[in-house]
Amino acid sequence: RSRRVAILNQKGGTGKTTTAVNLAAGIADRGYDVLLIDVDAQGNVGTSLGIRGERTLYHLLVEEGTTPDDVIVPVRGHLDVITADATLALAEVFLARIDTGRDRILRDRMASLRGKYQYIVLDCGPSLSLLNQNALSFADEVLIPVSCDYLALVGVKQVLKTLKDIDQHLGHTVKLSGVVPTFFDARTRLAREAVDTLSGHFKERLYEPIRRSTRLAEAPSHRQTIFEYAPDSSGADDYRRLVARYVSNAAPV
Amino acid sequence: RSRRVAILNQKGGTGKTTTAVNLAAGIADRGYDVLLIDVDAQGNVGTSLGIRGERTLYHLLVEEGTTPDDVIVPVRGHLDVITADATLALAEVFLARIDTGRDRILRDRMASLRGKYQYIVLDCGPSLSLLNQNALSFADEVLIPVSCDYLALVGVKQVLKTLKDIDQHLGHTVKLSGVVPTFFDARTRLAREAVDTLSGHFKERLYEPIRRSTRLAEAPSHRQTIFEYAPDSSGADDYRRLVARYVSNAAPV
Ligand SMILES: Nc1ncnc2c1ncn2[C@@H]1O[C@H](COP(=O)(O)OP(=O)(O)OP(=O)(O)O)[C@@H](O)[C@H]1O
Ligand SMILES: Nc1ncnc2c1ncn2[C@@H]1O[C@H](COP(=O)(O)OP(=O)(O)OP(=O)(O)O)[C@@H](O)[C@H]1O
Ligand SMILES: [Mg+2]
Ligand SMILES: [Mg+2]
Repeated sequence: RSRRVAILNQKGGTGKTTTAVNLAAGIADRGYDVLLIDVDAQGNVGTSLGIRGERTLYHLLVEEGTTPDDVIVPVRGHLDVITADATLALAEVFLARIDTGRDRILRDRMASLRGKYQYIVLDCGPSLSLLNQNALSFADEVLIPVSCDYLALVGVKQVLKTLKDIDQHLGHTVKLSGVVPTFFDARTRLAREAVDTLSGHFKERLYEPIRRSTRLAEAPSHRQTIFEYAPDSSGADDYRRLVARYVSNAAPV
Repeated sequence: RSRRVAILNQKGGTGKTTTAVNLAAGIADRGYDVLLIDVDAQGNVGTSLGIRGERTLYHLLVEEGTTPDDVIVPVRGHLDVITADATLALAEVFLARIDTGRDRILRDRMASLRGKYQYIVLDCGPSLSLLNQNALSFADEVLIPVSCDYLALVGVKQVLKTLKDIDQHLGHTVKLSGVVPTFFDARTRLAREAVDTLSGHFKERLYEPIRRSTRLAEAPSHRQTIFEYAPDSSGADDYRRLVARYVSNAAPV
């Protein structure tokens, strides 16, 4: 049965998309079938991989009769994508105007995909939105990338609260599979202190940090994953390590 | 008449809050009366300055009878703030359910403040949201902080489209007062190329870059502006320069 993980953090620029893309690509490189879903109107997943969907997540959510196959785009061996673009912002308004079950629309639309993919990765946007609630109601696990700075640290509390709300109000339990420190720079005290704080709080669920690396920022400009663009870089090493740990982790019970 | 500027970019983590807080503080330091409004459910403005409003922007927008004075909190000499917190996410749903004029609620609520402040700065969240439409319908100008990386660069197109939509569909013209490159690091080619690209496109409207500086990331952890925390740092120099240029720019015609 498939593992579905949402990459979540309402704080902007904490490395969600970079993590979603490279996690999905790294898992696919190991031969598993992976679906990567862009749940953010910025459409950075498609941008990072050099693809545009004719039809997007917006259509799946809002237009009657759209099936997952209508919006799925194969992008690499073993890696398929559902893209998003600015029209997804209209999906948020559409969802807000539904009276009941507005958090389950994605789950319902994806039901026909049962078992097709071994891993489903959802790249969430920086918001407390109904779209993200839909992603969380569909996912079984969450990975939280946290940049190593103060404002991202304060944002972690809100992420945990979001998960608790999904549990309590929507009756859907999402397992916190891990917290990933990003933009780590061992030379700056703020970053080291951020990792210490996260480590004290999350203990064994803290993943090894992803180091700040210009290669990670350059890869999307070449429409490549870090493994394609700079396979020997620290960014590739760090994400390879993340993939290995994530795949070897037990799926949620 | 007051100048109202929205700090806008739907891309996450491009330095919007850091710019909003230090721009507002720098202008107030020159003796002007400034109101800084947090339009983001993350509430990072209050966090960065060490304050919490009992009542927030949510109350002003959603609760009948709330006036600006009920939610304004004086935080420094010449600097007042309207804070936000996670309840603001509920305001988005509230706005989505209004049939007409859902972009003008903020403007209507703020009407009684006419002339009280010489500058009003609005810190927008990373989204294409009705809340941001409200901020833009209230503002007369926009400053766009853009981090010096590829994904932020592709996001600029969307910001310009957002401004055009406000103009065409909501009949409200917002002047693009400037684009501010952030997280600039002269040693990385990606950053230099990003500034070149922005310069080619925006020409004289491009502000001097704000350099990446750990002090800027540390300041909020001390609940201080950069001018309080590290007045001699490059971060303080860069934002002082930005304030000087912004204040000396002609207000929109
Ligand atoms: N470890 C890293 N080192 C250097 N640059 C990075 C790193 N991780 C991500 N980046 C770059 O930093 C920027 C922000 O990262 P990214 O877009 O992945 O964050 P995000 O959380 O998805 O942002 P948003 O909140 O806007 O969705 C991007 O330009 C990305 O390429
Ligand atoms: N020039 C800089 N150098 C170093 N750190 C910075 C700089 N500017 C901002 N930061 C830090 O980077 C992080 C992101 O900046 P900030 O929160 O201001 O961006 P934002 O665009 O408001 O993010 P969001 O999209 O989540 O609202 C913060 O921790 C901030 O303190
Ligand atoms: Mg992203
Ligand atoms: Mg912000």
